[in-house]
Amino acid sequence: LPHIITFGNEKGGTGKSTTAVHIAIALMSEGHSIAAVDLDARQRTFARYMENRRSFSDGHGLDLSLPEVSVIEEKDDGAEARLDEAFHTEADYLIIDTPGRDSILGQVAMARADTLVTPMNDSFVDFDLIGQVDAETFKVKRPSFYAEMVWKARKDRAKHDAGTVDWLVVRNRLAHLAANNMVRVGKALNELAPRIGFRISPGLSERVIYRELFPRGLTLLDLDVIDEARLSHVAARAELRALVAALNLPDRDN
Amino acid sequence: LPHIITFGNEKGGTGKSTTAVHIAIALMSEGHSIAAVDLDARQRTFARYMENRRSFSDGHGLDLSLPEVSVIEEKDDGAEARLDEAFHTEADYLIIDTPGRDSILGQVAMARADTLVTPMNDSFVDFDLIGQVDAETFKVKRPSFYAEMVWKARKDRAKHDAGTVDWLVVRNRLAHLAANNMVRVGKALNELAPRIGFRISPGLSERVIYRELFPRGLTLLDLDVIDEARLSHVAARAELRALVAALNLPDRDN
Ligand SMILES: Nc1ncnc2c1ncn2[C@@H]1O[C@H](COP(=O)(O)OP(=O)(O)OP(=O)(O)O)[C@@H](O)[C@H]1O
Ligand SMILES: Nc1ncnc2c1ncn2[C@@H]1O[C@H](COP(=O)(O)OP(=O)(O)OP(=O)(O)O)[C@@H](O)[C@H]1O
Ligand SMILES: [Mg+2]
Ligand SMILES: [Mg+2]
Repeated sequence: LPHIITFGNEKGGTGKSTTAVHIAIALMSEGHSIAAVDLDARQRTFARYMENRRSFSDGHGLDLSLPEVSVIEEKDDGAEARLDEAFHTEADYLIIDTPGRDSILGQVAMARADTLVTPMNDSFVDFDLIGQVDAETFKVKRPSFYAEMVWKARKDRAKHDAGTVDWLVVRNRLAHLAANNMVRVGKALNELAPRIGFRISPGLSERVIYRELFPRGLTLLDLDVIDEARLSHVAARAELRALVAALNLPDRDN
Repeated sequence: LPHIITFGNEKGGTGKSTTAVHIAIALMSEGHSIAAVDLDARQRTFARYMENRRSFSDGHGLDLSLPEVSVIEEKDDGAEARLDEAFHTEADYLIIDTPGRDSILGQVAMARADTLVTPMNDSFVDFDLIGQVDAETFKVKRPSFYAEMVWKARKDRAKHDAGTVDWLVVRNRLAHLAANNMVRVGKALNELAPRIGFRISPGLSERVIYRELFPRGLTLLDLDVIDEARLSHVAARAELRALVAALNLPDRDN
């Protein structure tokens, strides 16, 4: 059975799709086979990224790695069956990109995840969905509704097959200014993490390279193939490698 | 009747709530009365911001400007009636914050808007919902589904009262690096704007000041009240003023 990595955050625009795409391509570059499900049947960012990748690859006679992607529209009959089918892929990893809204299949993907990755902006606006903080001390007053959804998903999973969900909260779009705010969000995350059971990792910093290649479906890992690698990308590559390492994925045969 | 300003973008996390909050507070600082509707009954970012503002104001004996905010849950009976009631507020401006997902009341708010503000990240990932671009030339190949939704909303509005919707696309979280990407996104926006009928404005740059005050419900415009104004905020204040000016709001009595 595949190791299932779900990218979940009900808050919109926190980097779920961007992080999912980069992790998928990083894992393929390490020789793993990847299947993917895009549960955002309306925006389809993950699927669009890979369509662009396929067009570019075919158009230039390259042989870029491509995961097989199923887009699943929740309202279709047979949607749950198609998701279940994906859970039984022969690929090493199943990557599930979920929408930035409440979604039934998104909750299934959260409960069935081996690894749940929740990217967020370094912002108390994003933090507000996992915990509310005191305005003066920035201490966590109470967990909030997304934390409760994960708790519920883990209970469902425990009943289903006694499995556990490794929950990793990833700080996305980190910038090298904003020190006070970064420290405060970091403290609030560190305080909440043991209470509701997640690990924390820095993620992809704010870098144009993580978004400017979307129309060609490329990532920084492909740039030597098209002869555009730059010295400035060395730090970004190290960042992506560190993020993959932080997932603590179990060893899989290549 | 109020001048209705709707903040709409089906893409998540593009800055709808952040921009709505800052424009609401800027308009109040100019002496206008503001009513607000938060159509994101689940995350309630706008309402949460104002709850934090009220707590901080009360807790410190300040007299901070506060709009009256109604949170409307779409699935409740009477939701449409409550939204309609808001359309008849006596306030100068009605600010409507909509969710980053497909929503029936969000579409009503789009059709009934006098001004529709669509903030977006400077990214082809965000652009993809209004238009698809060619991977090599970055020229716009076709408008995409959010553009179609606005087109349909404008038709509905024209039938309803022969009114028009002034659509302003606002480039949010602009950073001073990323010149190539910024130029390409700018060209694509300039190409699409006359075809589907929107104006373009720079918005709030990427600045921590626009997010770090959320727990206290404050904005940079309140900082002199709490004696924390800084020289670095002068540029941010100019940016917010320029954004309000770009809305081209009609004159309203103060
Ligand atoms: N680390 C990063 N550096 C630069 N830009 C980023 C980064 N992460 C995300 N972005 C940009 O931020 C925006 C939101 O990212 P993305 O679409 O991946 O988020 P999402 O959580 O999948 O959103 P949604 O909730 O709409 O599915 C996009 O414009 C993307 O290009
Ligand atoms: N100009 C800016 N500078 C710095 N941070 C910003 C800026 N605009 C938005 N943010 C941050 O980006 C994130 C997304 O912003 P916001 O919540 O306002 O977007 P939204 O479109 O309302 O999202 P949703 O679709 O979830 O309602 C938040 O963490 C917010 O604090
Ligand atoms: Mg996404
Ligand atoms: Mg919002």
